[in-house]
Amino acid sequence: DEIRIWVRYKEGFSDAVRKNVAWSSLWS
Amino acid sequence: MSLNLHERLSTDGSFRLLHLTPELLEVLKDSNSKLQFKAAGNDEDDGDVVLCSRDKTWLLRQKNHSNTVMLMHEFTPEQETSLETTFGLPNPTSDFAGFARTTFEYETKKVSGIINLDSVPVHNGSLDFPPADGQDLPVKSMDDLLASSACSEKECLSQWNQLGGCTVKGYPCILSSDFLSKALHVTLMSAMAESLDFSRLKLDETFDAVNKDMDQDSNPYTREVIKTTLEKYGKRVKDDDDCWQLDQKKVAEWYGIRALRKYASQSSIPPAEFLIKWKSTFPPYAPFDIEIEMLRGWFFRPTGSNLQYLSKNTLPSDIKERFKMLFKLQSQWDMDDIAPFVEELNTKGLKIDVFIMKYARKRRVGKKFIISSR
Amino acid sequence: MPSVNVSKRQLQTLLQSDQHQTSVSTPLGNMMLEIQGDLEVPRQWHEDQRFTTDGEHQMVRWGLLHIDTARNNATLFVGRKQRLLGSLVKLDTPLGLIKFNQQDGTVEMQDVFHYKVLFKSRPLPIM
Repeated sequence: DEIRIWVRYKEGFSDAVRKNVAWSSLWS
Repeated sequence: MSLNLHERLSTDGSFRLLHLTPELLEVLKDSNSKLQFKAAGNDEDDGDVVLCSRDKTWLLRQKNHSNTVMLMHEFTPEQETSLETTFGLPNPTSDFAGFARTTFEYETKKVSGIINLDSVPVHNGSLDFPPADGQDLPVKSMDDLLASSACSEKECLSQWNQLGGCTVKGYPCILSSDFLSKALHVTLMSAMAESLDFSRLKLDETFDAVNKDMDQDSNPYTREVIKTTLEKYGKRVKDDDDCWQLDQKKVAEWYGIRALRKYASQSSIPPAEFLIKWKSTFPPYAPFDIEIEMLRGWFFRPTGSNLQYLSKNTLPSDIKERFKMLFKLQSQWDMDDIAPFVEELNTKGLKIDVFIMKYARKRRVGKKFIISSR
Repeated sequence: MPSVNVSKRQLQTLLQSDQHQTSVSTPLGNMMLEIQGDLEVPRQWHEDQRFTTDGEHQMVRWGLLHIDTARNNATLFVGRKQRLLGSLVKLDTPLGLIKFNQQDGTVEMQDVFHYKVLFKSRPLPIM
């Protein structure tokens, strides 16, 4: 079955990193 | 309730998720309000992006995460979707299609907006300002200034007024300290000569008083300069545009600081003598009360009670070095005299005596607290 | 010194009437789905009943979401082999859905999410 629909599970959740936002990244 | 979930083969990368604090939600709900994304600086990627309402500023912070987030929209399929009977569930009642995925959110942190004064010239009253075509001036209008500041309009104008910001032929500039002092002096003398009420100074009347008998060709005290003077040394009267109540304490302090600079820079001066000198700098008959304590943060006492001018700008920015320097200049200080010299470095917002105690010794002498080095 | 106003035209009636999301989807028909993992889905068209076209968009049906509205529980069936258990979660801070249009340089806030459907557990096989 070449149609692959699948969740590859991740053990943990990470969201610690924060950084300021540059103008160009709003539009990219 | 069962829903069929689809995803577009090609998703849209132009969507973002933005944290909406209660304050931001209120701004959104107000139909008269506006929100604007801005980036400070002169180059597109120079400054950080902020979000501004009319009176508040939020800094955007990108918070990446490791999950899959799919943004989906309900739709009615053109063809009837074949039923997935594998799971033995009720027939799906609707269809949703994923149109975007995101791997980060924009947090919104309220900050104090800062006006951008890069490229705003200082004007000393010279009649040559601005240059004829204004080409050398990158900031050509107040709109330009606001657009280049990571700042809401209200915060920008408030800082502008406190800094002595002015426009000359539409070009934003900061009035120099000397020019502002002259403008204040002339304004006070003219207002007193015309018996204007210091608690209700109207711009038109004040401007007319200053310009009475002035040669217009060589007069630097334009309407805008008078307005800047009133904004800096007064408070707008509520519900009356173009009318200010003079802040007499602020005016007296301004004269006092200049008097300290003039009479107490090279050597110290006894307080009684200084008070006389200070008073002498005012326009004649000016009704301002003065006290040495008003000038705390601008003098130290090298010996006994004599005063000598000291500017924070000459002190080290490192807190330990600053205290070291202050104790070198004066071995013992009243708490109230030393606090104004160090409070700008109290970035964590501690109670001022707690902050001072981290770097100095406090002892009680009679009713006063004396601060000395550890 | 760039700047751009945020249009809230699409949100206006929603905000004025004080309606906001109380279940899986918002009053404007949007939903936020989150999975602790990578969701793999084909990006090429296949001649298969799961692939359909809606207007100009080609899409693939990848899952089935079942919500128990009484308990706010959710079950997500992914493909033909996986089942995930999750829930409808109220967001600590509502999230604005904003579109940045590169073509005309405009910005529009299109919706506000107060809830998301979240799946944090390891997928179970479908028996």
